[in-house]
Amino acid sequence: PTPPYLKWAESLHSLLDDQDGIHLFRTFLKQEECADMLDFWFACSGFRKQEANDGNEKMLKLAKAIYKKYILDNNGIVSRQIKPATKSFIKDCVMKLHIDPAMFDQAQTEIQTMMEENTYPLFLKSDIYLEYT
Amino acid sequence: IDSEDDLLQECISSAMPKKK
Repeated sequence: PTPPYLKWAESLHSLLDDQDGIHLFRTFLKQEECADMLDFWFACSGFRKQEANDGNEKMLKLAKAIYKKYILDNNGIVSRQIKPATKSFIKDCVMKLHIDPAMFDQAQTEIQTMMEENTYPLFLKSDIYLEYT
Repeated sequence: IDSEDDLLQECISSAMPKKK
């Protein structure tokens, strides 16, 4: 069978589908001071998954927490990678209490594209990954 | 603030793949 670390090189999704892969990628991102991008990506996925079993109040609290931590501060690594229009859309949703499971989807896609084009290829060439393999 | 962070952390963990 293919060892997991070779699968990680196939696509960002194969990497993010493996606990050890996530751990190593996060260590790399931490070095580059952009681990927040990965946390945000997972927070968006988690937010979308919560809809079925959780009440509106919890969703609102969570949406506010994600907004405050990653988007509100324009100097934050995540905020800097998200388009202004996407940010104002999320801000509007939070302010008007329009909480929707898909409200972070566009922002997540933008961060994902950034990782696919930038940090993920760098990770595959990094000492951290090469030493692991 | 703590509970907000906990909520966020719980949300992030819920999206991670389970140990194989």
